[in-house]
Amino acid sequence: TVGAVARDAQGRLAAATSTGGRTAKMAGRIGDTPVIGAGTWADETVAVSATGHGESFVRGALAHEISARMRLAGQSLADAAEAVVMQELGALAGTGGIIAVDRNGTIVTPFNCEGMYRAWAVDDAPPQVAIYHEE
Amino acid sequence: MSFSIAIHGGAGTILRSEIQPEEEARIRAGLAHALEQGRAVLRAGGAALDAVQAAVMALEDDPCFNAGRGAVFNDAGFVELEAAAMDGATRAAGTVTGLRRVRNPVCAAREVMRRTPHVTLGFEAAERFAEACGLPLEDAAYFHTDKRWAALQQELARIAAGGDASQASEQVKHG
Repeated sequence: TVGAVARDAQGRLAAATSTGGRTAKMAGRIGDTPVIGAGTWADETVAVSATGHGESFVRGALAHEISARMRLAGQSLADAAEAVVMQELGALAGTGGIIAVDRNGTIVTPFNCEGMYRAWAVDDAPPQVAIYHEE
Repeated sequence: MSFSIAIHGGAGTILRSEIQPEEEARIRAGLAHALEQGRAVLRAGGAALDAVQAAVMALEDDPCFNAGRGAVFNDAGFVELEAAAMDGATRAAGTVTGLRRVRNPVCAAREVMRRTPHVTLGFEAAERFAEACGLPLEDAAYFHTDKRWAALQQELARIAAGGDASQASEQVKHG
């Protein structure tokens, strides 16, 4: 699965995700990517794109859950994303991660498996490209 | 106001012990390229929605990643592609599922958002819609990579030997 989230210079947020799904998935299976709120979400608070065990993201509506925690519980993006990926995703027996950006331009990329291919940049600062946790 | 962008190219198939240096270099280059495609849109004053579409298109075009031409195969031996796009300012959203021939599924998702009153289109109807929108289509060979085909054979053999289809190894579990 691949995805992107962005905040533009006008403060607008957007998310997009694309996937081939899971190797040897049953023909006709629909994963979390096209289920709005599961693997992809954007509102005026946060934009989220997910990768990982799709059924877990669907069962937890996890992309939307990050927004809900921020809007309704006043959590920061970092706290909301950490809770969703490290607690809720695991509780659903899922592995994977998310990328997200909030209305302030803050970026987070948490994941609960060995690595996640990811990259990010703010304005014209040098791009960051990473795979493993320590990067 | 500043702009920000982040991308991902998947998570579940990564095992540090199994990624060769040359492959890792290609992956990192692909990520950097996709990030720049999106950042160029933002740098020019473009919309976040256009930026994420540009970044995802670059990732779909790169066989290193599980989307578009690097997509994995289903149990019947063909790709079924899915994509989504969502605009936070308006909550407009478009998604597609079950595509077999559309080169860039994220563009089909964007067209669902732009041209229809619906959120999701799937399978043959979605493909006909994408074709009517003038989106580039490809034959099955475009989406074939030896690495993904080998992963399918490995996983089918594991299941045939009595393995649980829901307990795939990390190498093939998800993209």
